[in-house]
Amino acid sequence: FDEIIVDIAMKRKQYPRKILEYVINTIKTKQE
Amino acid sequence: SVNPMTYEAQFFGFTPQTCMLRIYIAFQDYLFEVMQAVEQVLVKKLDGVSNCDISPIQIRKCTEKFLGFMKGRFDSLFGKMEQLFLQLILHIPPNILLPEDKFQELHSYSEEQFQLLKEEIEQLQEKYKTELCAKQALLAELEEQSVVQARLRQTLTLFDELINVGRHHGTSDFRESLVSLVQNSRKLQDLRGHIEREGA
Amino acid sequence: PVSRVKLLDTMVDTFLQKLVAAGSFQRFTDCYKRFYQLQPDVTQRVHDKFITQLQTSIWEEITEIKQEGNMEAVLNALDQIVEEGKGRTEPAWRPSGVPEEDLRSTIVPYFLQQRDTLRRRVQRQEVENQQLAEAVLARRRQVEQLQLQVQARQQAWQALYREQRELVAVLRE
Repeated sequence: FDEIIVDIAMKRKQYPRKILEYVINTIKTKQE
Repeated sequence: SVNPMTYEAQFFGFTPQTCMLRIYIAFQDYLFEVMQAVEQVLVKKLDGVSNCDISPIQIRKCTEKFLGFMKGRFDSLFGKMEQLFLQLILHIPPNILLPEDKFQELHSYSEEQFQLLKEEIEQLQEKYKTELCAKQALLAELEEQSVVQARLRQTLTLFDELINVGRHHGTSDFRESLVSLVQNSRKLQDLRGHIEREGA
Repeated sequence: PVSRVKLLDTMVDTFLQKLVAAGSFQRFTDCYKRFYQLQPDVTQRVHDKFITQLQTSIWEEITEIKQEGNMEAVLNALDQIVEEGKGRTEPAWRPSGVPEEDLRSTIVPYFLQQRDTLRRRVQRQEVENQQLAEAVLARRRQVEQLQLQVQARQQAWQALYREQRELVAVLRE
């Protein structure tokens, strides 16, 4: 249970930033 | 009901309860280790005493009695400390937002709004493409117009040159000169006709 | 506000004081009564050592935990975050449990930025195209003018050509 909590919490912390990188790259590529 | 303290785990990288469990186990181990060391010292001291009627078993019973009491107090005190830790130290107050979530308060977008925003972006992209195509078409037409204008000007120049040629050979206005030529030739014809009649 | 690190030390200190109080010499000798009667000095020394060793071990553990997870810096950072957010009273946002939903808000600012950039570009392009269109219309007029001029000149020349033909006809006669 504890591992699941930490896993979810880490995803919540890191994934938005990672996904944001992809989103920003996509936007930039589209603009180019 | 367990409060998973996920938001705290997001900040600390571990769940506060796990942290407290780790501290509890470590402290408890120390308590046991120290008690064990105490008992060993006492037993060793007894070895040195002649016709001592205290056996190691009896020492062990004393140790268990003392440790039993200490363990009870330890758990009670640790429980209270744990509560304070979880409330005051390893706790993110409900009114506090972690930096990585600051967007959440700035832009709470519903699904519909999000879709609308994406559609608007798509439309703008199409519109931008259209405008760019229009620009290409306009530039192409300007280019074409330049060519046509050059061609037309060339034609006009040609006409001008023709006139200049005429002028160069003494006929100021080519058209006038041609008219006068026609008139003169008609006069010549009349004259010739007249002469021929006279001659006849 | 008291820093979390200080709070932590205070709580552990209080915990230890109470634990030491629970393991008082009185209680220790109650449990090891016969040994105490046999060797009171040794008992005293062993009890002192017991207390000292327990405290040292527990403080070493706390120090280790602080160093291991860089706990002090983390707790100080949390103090900072709480200090910055103390102005607000209502509950702050928390993950909804629906990743898509939570992610939306993270992405939206960049989509808004993209939208604004596109808006500006479209606007700029529209203005530029407007100017180009005017230029094209002006050029069309110029071309028409030129075409008219050329046409007029051409007709003039054709008239001339006809007259020339007449002349030739006349001269030939």
